[in-house]
Amino acid sequence: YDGAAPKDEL
Amino acid sequence: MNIFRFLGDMSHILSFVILLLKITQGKSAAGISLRTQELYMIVFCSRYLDLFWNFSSLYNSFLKVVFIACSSAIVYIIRFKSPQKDTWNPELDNFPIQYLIGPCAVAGLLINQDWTPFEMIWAFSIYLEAVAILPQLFLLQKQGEVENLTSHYVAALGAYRGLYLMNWVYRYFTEDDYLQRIVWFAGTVQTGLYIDFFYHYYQSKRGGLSRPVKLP
Repeated sequence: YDGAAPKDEL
Repeated sequence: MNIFRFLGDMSHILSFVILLLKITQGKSAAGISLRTQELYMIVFCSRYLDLFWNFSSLYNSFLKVVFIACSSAIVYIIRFKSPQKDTWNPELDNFPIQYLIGPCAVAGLLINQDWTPFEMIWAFSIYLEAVAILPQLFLLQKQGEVENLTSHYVAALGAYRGLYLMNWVYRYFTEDDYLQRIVWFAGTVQTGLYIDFFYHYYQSKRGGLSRPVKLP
């Protein structure tokens, strides 16, 4: 899974 | 932050403004799906739970609050406020949203980033947002002809999704380690749902004419 996915979008 | 992302957020805000104007100034919620608005409220309230512990920017946090506030206000007005509540037609706006919420909840439990409760809720909100427009599109389809402001509202939402898609492509090529398959998949599905609407929107607005959108 996407460990690096940033939660900086809305 | 890139231009696609920024314009995407702006057109998302524009969609809220159009809808709020329509129902407060026009005093009518005719043609607007309360079901879709309720789904958006669920989407924002669940995804932005992390307002309490995640901080990435003031811009993000502010817009999260704006989105929750706007979608709640819209639901409140259509459901409880006169005269708007009397213009909502439950027989027309009767999409069975439990069939959207249920499968999205299951998908959120099964397919998420790292099996923590918030990641499950977060994934659920991403899946639910992808299909939240369906009750609205079905309502428009039933009516056949779409009022101008309503069509601008759906168009602004569609533009927001399209611009986010471009934002992901841009970020993929300009950033290292930028990968979010769940968001990309759901976002692509979501954008796809607007294609048919945009075709008819374009047909009725081209040449500077402002005819109402007609759906077959």
